[in-house]
Amino acid sequence: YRLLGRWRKKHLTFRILNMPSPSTLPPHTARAALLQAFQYWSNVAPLTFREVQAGWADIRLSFHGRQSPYCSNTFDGPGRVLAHADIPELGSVHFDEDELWTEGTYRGVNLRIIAAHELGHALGLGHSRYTQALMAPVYAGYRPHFKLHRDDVAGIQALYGKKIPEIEDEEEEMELPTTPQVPREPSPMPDPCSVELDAMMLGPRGKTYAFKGSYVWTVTDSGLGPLFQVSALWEGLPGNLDAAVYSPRTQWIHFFKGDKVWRYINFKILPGFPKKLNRIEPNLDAALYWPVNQKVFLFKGSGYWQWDELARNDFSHYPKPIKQLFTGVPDQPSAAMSWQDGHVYFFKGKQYWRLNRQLRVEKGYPRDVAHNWMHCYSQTPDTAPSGGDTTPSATGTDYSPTGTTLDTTSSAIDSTLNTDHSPRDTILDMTS
Amino acid sequence: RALGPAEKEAAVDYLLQYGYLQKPLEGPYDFRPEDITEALRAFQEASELPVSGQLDGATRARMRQPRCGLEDPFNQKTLK
Repeated sequence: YRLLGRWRKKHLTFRILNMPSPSTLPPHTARAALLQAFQYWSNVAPLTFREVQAGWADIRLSFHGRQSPYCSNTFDGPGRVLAHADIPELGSVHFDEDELWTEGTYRGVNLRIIAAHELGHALGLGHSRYTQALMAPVYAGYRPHFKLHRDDVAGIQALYGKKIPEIEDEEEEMELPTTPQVPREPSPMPDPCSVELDAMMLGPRGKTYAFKGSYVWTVTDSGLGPLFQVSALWEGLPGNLDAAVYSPRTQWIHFFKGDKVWRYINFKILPGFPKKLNRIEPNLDAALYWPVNQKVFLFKGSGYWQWDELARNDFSHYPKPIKQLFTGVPDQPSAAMSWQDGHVYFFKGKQYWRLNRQLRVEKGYPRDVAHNWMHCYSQTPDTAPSGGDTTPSATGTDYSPTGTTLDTTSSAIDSTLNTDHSPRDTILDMTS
Repeated sequence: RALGPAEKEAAVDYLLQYGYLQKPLEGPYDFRPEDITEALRAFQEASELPVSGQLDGATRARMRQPRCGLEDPFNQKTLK
């Protein structure tokens, strides 16, 4: 490896100034590729990268072509020079906008790998003489299971030292069950516009998460967040989940898959998890938290269980028919959640149902998930009346995940939630 | 196959652009043949190609591959 310079700090900010043409790479896929490029380096060196949406950033990524008012190094059209970057502490990283940027295919040029290479320069590495190293000058093509070469790791650690695993994590890792971890091959990256969701969750801080395969992304009113592998956020969590539910009452997030349940607070798994389910049937379909009675509802087939996280539950009368409580919803939902607007939503296939406070499906449902939740507009809009406006709407009239139009409701929910419960670590009687 | 001047010029431009040939500080870019041969040898060695110092087919193909725009540090003399 060759060292060209280094940053005098290890916590850097970055900003993505523009994106490649969406015709070759959907924006969220391009964004995920750029974000994963940073992860290669932060995984092996004590570096952190924080994205800023405006103003100054240490590292600035942008795409330009043959002409650029900001760069004296113009590019040369498809092929040949793909990208370039400045050495520390300048921070500019430029990509040739005329390249066919791709992800997850041998076609074109893999944006993630080239971005990781240019970030190597921005962090101070020169070109490596190992032709298979990330920092080799010539693009070695798309590699499905790409990882850093030992020369890349040696170079970045020569500049910034080794990554020190947090001791605490290590201890907890020791406590995790020793059941052999099933090797998890990440599933192919899903297209949010055409998937049947595994799970939906209104998580901490009012973030809405969508889960499919090995990936999770946030859904906001301005679009979709980047796709992350679930294990990148929730360490130790497998993909292809059955259900996910966050309880504001206990701050616990529970994930269900097969006969196991994982418990996290934010992104940290709690000791002793995953645990085995044995008083609830395995392979659930969906789960939701209902703020009105502060209970978690678990769904499978045509039945449901109502679960009080902090009390001893009598499941002898469960499962009960879903339709008994949730009028008009389909059996075997693929996902369910209570949302910021105070409504309950059920998802199945490519459709979703919205329920009112009486847990009755409202008129005009089901509707199209891709069009109303995932900001996919190329699809034909819902046939049901949507109030005539063209704004994408999960709620039929006003879609504002930020909840600004919903103050009264959410505060009503807040007031119901402002209980003085302090989550106690009781025995999870479902698993006892 | 005898190479045309355009192919030779493209190869010299590539060696210049990526740090295998040293831009003279003054005067025109007319390089001595032995400088070009040495630069080609450095490029061929770094690209794990047979080191002949000749602009053969494999070397030209390698120069056409997509790559990063920064210079390479593989010619010790120019690097120095």
